[in-house]
Amino acid sequence: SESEYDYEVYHSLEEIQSWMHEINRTHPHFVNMFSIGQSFEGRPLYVLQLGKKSRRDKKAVWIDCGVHAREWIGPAFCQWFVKEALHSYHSDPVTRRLMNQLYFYIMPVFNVDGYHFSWTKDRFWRKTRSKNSKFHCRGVDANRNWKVKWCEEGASSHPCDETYCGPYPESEPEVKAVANFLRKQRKRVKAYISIHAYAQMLLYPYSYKYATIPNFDCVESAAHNAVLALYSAYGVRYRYGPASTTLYVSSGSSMDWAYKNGIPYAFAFELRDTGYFGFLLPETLINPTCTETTRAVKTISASLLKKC
Amino acid sequence: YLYNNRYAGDQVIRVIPHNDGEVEILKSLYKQLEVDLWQPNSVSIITEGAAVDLHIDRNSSGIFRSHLQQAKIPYKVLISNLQKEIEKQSGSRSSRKRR
Repeated sequence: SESEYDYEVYHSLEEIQSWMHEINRTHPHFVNMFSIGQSFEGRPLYVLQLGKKSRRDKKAVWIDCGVHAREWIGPAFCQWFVKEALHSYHSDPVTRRLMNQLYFYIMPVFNVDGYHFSWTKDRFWRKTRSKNSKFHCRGVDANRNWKVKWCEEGASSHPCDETYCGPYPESEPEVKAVANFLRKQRKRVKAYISIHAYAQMLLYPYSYKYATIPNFDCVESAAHNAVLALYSAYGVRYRYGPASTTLYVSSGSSMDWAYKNGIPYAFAFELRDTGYFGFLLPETLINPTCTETTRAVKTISASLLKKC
Repeated sequence: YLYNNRYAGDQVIRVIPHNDGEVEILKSLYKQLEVDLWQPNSVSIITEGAAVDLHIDRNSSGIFRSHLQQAKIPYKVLISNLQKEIEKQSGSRSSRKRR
């Protein structure tokens, strides 16, 4: 049951989906579970709408986790965030205000096939599990499959490469489903957050050019406040800024696509760590990592409710 | 053993290339030995001064390290046995399995 669910361990895809059904059943006034499509292998792409249900249209924040299969701390964070939001609604005024005034669309596992494969066959699988008729290698890098500066620097057009961009943009049903949902909800979704791992950074557009985004001041301020909030938990310092200058210029990612499609606040988190455990972050670090990241995400969400 | 013990002896090695020459050597080794790049996530963006973390399977790690030593490129072994780390990561899971 939900009360016995252990948020401080990693869960298989099946356990996460059962947990979503249970959360949906036990919190009817705050949670609505739906599917936005199917993966290449036919698995449902579940999303939780989180927030006090209301008849009026509310602004929304989209959060996806698990774009890259081996980054297990992502799905752990998405589940943690939902649990924290529901458990602190009555005790934390900030949570209450966010849940009353916003919806959060939470996708705990974006790359459901890859995640399942990383639990069963290859722990370090990264990509989706789509097949390519001409090559024996499978999978596309779901963060290189978006229709924005597609398949240029930092992406590969070879199906066997880890950063394979796919045969064409949105070729991956998982990417297509999320893009379609965000296109439909364009008027309401004001922030896009994608959770990745292994760099301790908070990045925003652009990845693919050195230009400054039009609402730079607002996004920069939200990012700055977010990493301050994250630091306040355990003193972990995150680097933050435009991806092109903080990391390197590369082809467009989901964050760039979201921004280009009208979502004013688009971020990619790279959670812990920076190389000690890498993708094998121990379960003992799930709690602190998710606690600090929840502070950052709440700070970003709160900035949507301020005028900027 | 999780994953049929397939990661026993695999290592994660960190190299910080100091110049273009070392960057090029790393890129060619990456292609030759089919290692799994953990960071950065694309070989084309390996740059001097930035950490490169590579997962190397047990059959290639010796060759990889000897190439680095020949080229006098310093490296650090971040994870000396990946299978052990995997077992540790989901310690409770394996106990759950036993349950």
